Amino acid sequence: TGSVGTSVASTEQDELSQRLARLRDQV
Amino acid sequence: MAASGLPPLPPQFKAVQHILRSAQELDKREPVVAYYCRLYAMQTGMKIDSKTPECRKFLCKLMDQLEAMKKQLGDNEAITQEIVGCAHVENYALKMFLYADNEDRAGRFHKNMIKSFYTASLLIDVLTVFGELTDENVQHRKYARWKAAYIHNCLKNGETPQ
Repeated sequence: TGSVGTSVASTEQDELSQRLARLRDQV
Repeated sequence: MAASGLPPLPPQFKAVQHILRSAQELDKREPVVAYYCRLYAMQTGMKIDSKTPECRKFLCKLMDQLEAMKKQLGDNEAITQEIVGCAHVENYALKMFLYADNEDRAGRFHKNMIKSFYTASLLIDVLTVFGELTDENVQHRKYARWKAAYIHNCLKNGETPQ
C-alpha cells in the first residue's frame, strides 16, 4: 500500500506541476 | 486563513503565511501584485511539501484561486506577459520601499512605515518567481527587512530610532 500511496501522491503532484505550467503559459 | 477561501494553513507552509496575508490585503487595490504573491506562495509551497494530504489540499485550492484570478484579469498585460508583471511588482515594491524610506528620513516612525518596509521586502521575495534577483533588489530587501525589525523593536521598547 506504501507504493500505491506514493504513486497517487506523485500523480497529484504532477497534476499540480502541469496546472502551474499551464498557468504560466509554459506548455 | 479561512476568510481567504483557503483551508487552514498547514504548519509546513508557515513561510508563506505573510505573503498570503499581503495578497489578501492587495486583492482590491493591486490585484496584479496579489496574483503574483499567490504564485510565489504556490511555487514555494510546492517546493516545501506537495505530498502530504493537507498540503496537497491547500495547494489545490490555492491553484484554483490563481486560475480564477488569471481568468478574471486575463486581458491585463501584466498577467499575460510575465516580463510586464515583473516590472509591475518591482515598481510596487519600490513604491512601498520609498514611502517607508521617506518617512524614516523625515523621522516619522509609525506602524504603517514598518509595514511598508516589510511588505517591500516580501514583494522582492515575490520577484524570484521571474528569475534571479538583481544585486540592487537583494540590497533593498536586506535593508528593508532590517529597518522593519529595528524600528519595530525601538517603538516596542519606547526608544527613538537613530
